[in-house]
Amino acid sequence: ESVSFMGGDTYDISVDTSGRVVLQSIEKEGIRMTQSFQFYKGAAGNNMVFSNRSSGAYIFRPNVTRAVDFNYNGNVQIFKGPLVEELHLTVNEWVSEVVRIYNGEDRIEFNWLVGPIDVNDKIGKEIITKYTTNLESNGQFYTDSNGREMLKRERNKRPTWNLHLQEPVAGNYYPVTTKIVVRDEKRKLRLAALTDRAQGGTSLEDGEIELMVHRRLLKDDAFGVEEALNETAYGIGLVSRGEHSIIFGSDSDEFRLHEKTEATRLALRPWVFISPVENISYDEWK
Amino acid sequence: EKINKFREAMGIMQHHDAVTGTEKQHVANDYSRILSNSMRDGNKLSADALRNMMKKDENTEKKVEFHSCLQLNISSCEHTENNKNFVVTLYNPGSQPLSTYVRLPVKGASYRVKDYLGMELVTQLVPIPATVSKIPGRQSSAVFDLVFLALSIPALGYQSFYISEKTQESEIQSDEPVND
Repeated sequence: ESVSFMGGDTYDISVDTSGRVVLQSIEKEGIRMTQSFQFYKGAAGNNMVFSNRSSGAYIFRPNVTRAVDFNYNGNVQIFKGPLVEELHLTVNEWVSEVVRIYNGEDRIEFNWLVGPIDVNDKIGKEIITKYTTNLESNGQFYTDSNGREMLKRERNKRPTWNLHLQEPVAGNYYPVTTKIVVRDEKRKLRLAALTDRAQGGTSLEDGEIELMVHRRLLKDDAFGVEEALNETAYGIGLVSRGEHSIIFGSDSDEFRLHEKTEATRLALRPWVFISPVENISYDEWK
Repeated sequence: EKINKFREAMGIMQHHDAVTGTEKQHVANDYSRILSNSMRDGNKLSADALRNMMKKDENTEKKVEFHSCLQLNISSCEHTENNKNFVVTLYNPGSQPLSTYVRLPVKGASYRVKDYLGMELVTQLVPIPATVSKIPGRQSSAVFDLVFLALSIPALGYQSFYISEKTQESEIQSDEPVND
């Protein structure tokens, strides 16, 4: 059956005409989120002076202050079943994802697949995914400290000195080992993005979470690697696949515990072993 | 000896270059080699440990094989794709019981999953996206992900599931009325 939305009893999830995933909570009134892929063009300089440094393995240095949208020329497919509902979205030839809602779970899984990053235009690119909500986070967000406690970050601010950022995007990026959170104090709501690996992340606008998922750059940044961050395999750029879990909830101790448990559960997944049993029936095996 | 090699590999991977990817390419390749070898040795060790926990079958000398699929992240696993009957064992490394959805790449059109009590579980087959099938270097004949819910895997313990591909013949048999 051809359907244009999914999300079980909890969410209404669809894709708009520009290829953004649009989510609305059925249970929690007023919660809306869009998710999209964008990219930064990496600065390419000669590294002779500070202002002419390239974006590379050590430094994230976009030459623009806003991420660029992808031209959406892809397609969407939705699959529904008793255990999982999936939305397969192809944004372009090298950016796609699967959005999943498992029966009985409140997290929304974004399984992204990015690469090989197209650099035929000779421009290095750094790909991000952005979760945009209507939460009023007041310039604040939280990132974990190597999987341990959450540290409060404030946009364009540092705790102990007056800051004037010359690079407003990179200067607001922080390490995210497992979790990044925005909260709306007035509405007592919270949005957490759980990652499956360490990534860079920020919140450049209120209610927004941005995570960098893949990078391919054509110039060395002169910090000692002496190689551009341009890894290839099979003669082309690398493909990266990973997962973000998004959870919404009230800004309560109970939800924070749930967030923690989910992060642990996703980080310590079971080890899967396969044993072929071609000539053994179930009863014999049992 | 095997666990020491794994421990050493994990130590090396804590170097800041390995964490952030600021190493030279040939170093990155070496890290992959070290980690991959350690995972392989770790798998042997875990398989031995699981074998020790299992009930011994006195009728057969044959050891049960336990294979890890290190490419499950790109929906590829030769052991689930090329076998019509296989057992999936999930080891829970956490200190709390765990319930989790399991996804396995398969090429058949219908599967039956039974737990150790003989209960048949609800399953779902979801197509593997074409974009995943086209990942360079991915060699897989899987067209679906087989999904089922594994309930209550004990803390620091394991649970196994018997999976068999449903043939047309077995489906016809299962539709027959059951006699008392």
